[in-house]
Amino acid sequence: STIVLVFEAPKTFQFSLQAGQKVRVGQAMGDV
Amino acid sequence: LANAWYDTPTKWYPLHIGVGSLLLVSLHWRKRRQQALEDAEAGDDNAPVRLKGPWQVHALGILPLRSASRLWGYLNSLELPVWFRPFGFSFYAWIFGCNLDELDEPDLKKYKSLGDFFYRKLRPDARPIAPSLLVSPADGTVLHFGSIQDHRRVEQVKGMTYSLDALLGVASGSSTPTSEEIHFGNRDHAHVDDTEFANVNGIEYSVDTLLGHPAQRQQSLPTSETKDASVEKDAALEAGINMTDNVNVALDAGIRPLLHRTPSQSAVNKVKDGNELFFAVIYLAPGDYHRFHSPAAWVVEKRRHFAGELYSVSPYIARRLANLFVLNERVALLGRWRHGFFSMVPVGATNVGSIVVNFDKDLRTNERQKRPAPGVFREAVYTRASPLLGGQPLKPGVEVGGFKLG
Repeated sequence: STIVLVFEAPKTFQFSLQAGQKVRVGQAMGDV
Repeated sequence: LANAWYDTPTKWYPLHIGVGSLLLVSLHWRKRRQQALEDAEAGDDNAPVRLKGPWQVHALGILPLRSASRLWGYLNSLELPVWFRPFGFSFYAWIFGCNLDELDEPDLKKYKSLGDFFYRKLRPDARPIAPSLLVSPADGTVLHFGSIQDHRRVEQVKGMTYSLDALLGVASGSSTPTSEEIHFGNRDHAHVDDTEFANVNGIEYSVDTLLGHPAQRQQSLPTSETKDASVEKDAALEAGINMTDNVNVALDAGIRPLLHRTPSQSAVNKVKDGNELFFAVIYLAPGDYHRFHSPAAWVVEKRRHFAGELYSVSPYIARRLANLFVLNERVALLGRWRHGFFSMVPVGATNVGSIVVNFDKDLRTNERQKRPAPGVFREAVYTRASPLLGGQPLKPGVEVGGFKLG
């Protein structure tokens, strides 16, 4: 199963992730 | 000749499995080729998404994956003997790397079946929510993320994209409350002038816009119960969502804010100046915790259920099967947050075809029924959950639903 997020955000939004990284519920994914 | 015709006994032989498989692949390939030719002749860019990829993908396409998924779900719902449960689930946890220390119910004997264990709950303190604008909605692996720049196409993997509109659905009008919803809260003042327009307290909208295109929209259901307005205002403040003029006007008129919105073709209207569309894809492996949570403070206005295929969504298939997330069964939860449009799309797979949304008891996925054509979806609006916000408000980290086996 997969979850796809699509959202609008300011251009200054930055993901704090790496492709292939393991994440857990509630872990920070990005911020403006 | 007549004697040969009437007297020769018929002897049946089993077809070799290899010959049978070749025949099925050949028939499937011919059917796909015919569809591709029809699409090309029609010259339609919006033709329904078809299966594309190498031969492994087409071989996968001829398997009855939805039936297999339902059978898998049934087998895993069978109650296991109590004595077997600790060994069986411990073995499963060892194979797939589940952390049993996080379980809300640590006694493995209490989980009746593998399906029950698969949909396990975690201790409330097992997943602290980071003070960030966007947090992970699930345990899993980040497959891909980035911004959407190339004409509303989302990148599945490097160089392979799919249409954002195909993922979220394209409506022929605005959101479509049922007739019950049109008159909600102001039944005495509502009336329909003619077949073209309905007039509710001076606010006009086209009947076609209201009811949507019958070919694309099968059903629109109001869900959840109305809450107190003060609770909704608190939720709005918490979610950081501005109450727009449109919403206030609609409230004054005594009808749902959703009716007042501008009709649009796409789920995502033009983004605001200074904003961009972003996406992130998280893959949940079989051993992962399979409930999903809210990734931000937002309001879910509606859901669109696309009853598609149930291909595996493993990274191996995602790299090979084009339009994987558009072909598979999925539930698009659409709404807004403080920066504009927001959506979360749980996509089913062969082993986990059942998608649950906690605040939507009407949602039924992976059902045994004739599937609608690709791109067709069932829609429900959540205006009754909070008429003030026009949807279901969610805080970051709140459990939204989950994936069940089969």
